[in-house]
Amino acid sequence: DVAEQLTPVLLSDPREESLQLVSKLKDSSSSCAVDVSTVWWEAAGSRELSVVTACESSVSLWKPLASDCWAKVYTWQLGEIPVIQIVALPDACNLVCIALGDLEIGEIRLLFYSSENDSFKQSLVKTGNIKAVLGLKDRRLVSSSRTVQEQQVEVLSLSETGRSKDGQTLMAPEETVLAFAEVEDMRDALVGTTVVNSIVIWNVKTGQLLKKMHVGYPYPASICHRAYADSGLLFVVLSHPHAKESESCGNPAFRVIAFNPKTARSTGVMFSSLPPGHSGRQYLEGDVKDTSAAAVLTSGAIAVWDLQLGHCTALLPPGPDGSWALTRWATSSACLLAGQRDGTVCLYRY
Amino acid sequence: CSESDLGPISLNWFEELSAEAPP
Repeated sequence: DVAEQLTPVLLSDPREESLQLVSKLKDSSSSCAVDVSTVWWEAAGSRELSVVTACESSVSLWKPLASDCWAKVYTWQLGEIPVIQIVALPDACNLVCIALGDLEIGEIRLLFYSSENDSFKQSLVKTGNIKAVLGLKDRRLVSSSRTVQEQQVEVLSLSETGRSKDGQTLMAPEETVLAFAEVEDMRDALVGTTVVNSIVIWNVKTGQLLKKMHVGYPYPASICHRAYADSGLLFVVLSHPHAKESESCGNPAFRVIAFNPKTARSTGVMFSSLPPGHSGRQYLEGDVKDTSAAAVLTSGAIAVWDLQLGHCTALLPPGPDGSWALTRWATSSACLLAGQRDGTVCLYRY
Repeated sequence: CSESDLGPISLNWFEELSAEAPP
């Protein structure tokens, strides 16, 4: 594996200066932030990139004002089941999904604005023992769910007000799917990572499972974040939340692997290690957009990497108010969202 | 990545695998 022979290149002093604080959102009514995301929202004829924040019992929509300030537009109150994550639909406008559950996702809801009633609404999209969910382009949602006997992998189409009748069941692999990634610029291609470290490729249009390929890495349960095809190869960006430091690999947070889907052979292209001084267990959660990755480390800092260079390019230390809990890219990697447990969300220009 | 490491590469891998895979 080429990646494991490379010496990780790290900036000796990744600085906070490459992240410039633009604005700060503080939800005074939120006691425990669980996720943050961005969504396109149209109001009075203009489409704006808005911010969605979630705490356990409610989800709020924020719109931009002048001077980098933000105003809360609406708060959806949820029921007794806690919100676990926001599921953004990449190119949708005026709607966003959320996953709710206790230890695992038990239901997915759509939050939207109804112009008919001139009101904000919510509708139930799916229930079950849901292991993974991802919003796809063209208002589609893919999820893997388990019953005692079998796994179901399903792509749902969403209308502006809820689940539509069009859906596609995908052929499920034997092992549980943990994460999905759309293959960029290939509308019908979808990949997933499984609990035994396989990459699977589906044809979403036909539902066929096209290939299962082993990641070839000793750490289990890799998570796929991004996939793109180039020159007959499939490149997949993976993270390894459960990896431990080793002499041969360093302390890998993210890896880019090239697969030949025809032969299922693979080779490591680049890997991105933790910044110096961050050893042992590595990070809690992360996000990838374009060639940039960001993750919250167990130290409470946020690290940002350039995945093409394998460099850590910025490090945001824990603030005076406490550790960082969340980090997400906005619709482009030019803007990073960073959240603290008390509901404060900071927007950084990167 | 060289072809020898990864085996023969096809630019049409998605269409070819779709034609080969069970429906």
